[in-house]
Amino acid sequence: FNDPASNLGLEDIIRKALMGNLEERQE
Amino acid sequence: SRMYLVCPMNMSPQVDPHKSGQDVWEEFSHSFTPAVREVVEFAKKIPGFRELSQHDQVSLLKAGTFEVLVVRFASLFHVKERSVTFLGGQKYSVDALRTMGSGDLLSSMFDFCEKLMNLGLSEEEMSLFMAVVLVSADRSGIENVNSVEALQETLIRALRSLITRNHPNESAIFTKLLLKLPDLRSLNNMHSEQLLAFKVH
Repeated sequence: FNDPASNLGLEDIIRKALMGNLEERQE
Repeated sequence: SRMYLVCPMNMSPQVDPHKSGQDVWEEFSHSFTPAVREVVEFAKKIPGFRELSQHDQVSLLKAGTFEVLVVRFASLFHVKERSVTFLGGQKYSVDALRTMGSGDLLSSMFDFCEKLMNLGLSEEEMSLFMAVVLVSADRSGIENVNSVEALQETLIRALRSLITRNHPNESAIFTKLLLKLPDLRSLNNMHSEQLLAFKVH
């Protein structure tokens, strides 16, 4: 409840977008 | 009873009753992911944001993405005709959304969007305001509060000077904008509660 962003999977989307998607870059 | 997802970041409020909760959630997540990525790309362009620690960049985005999206997509809420356009392009009246179970959050979103749109901000002013919304030193989990605070102050100064330059006879606009920040927090809290309720059900 205290971390709705993590529950939503938002954190994962944010981290990937921040770091750049490695897989996409390799393609 | 049928389930509806009355968030405009969804393609449509209708939920296929044959789909599992997990599938509904994944489909919803799929529809809002591009908007979230856009917020991250926007954040990366804020001068000084990338110099914050990685931890603080993530914390600010986790806490503030919903608020930035509200500002970014305020134009999806059509105040005069009392309708909302969903990401799928279809418009739904407030009354129809009410019968689908929308409550106080939708009314509060309308109030907020009406007041924001009435300020008549330019795209540049709106962008700078979104940067101020995102870079807030009082979000939970910030490890280097001083750095975030310094960036926040720089952004607020830039916003003030832009607004003053563009609206020399409307000095109240800047104050009104800053007063939108607690309104956004309150919307964010209401939204989190609804998400919890959705996940629980």
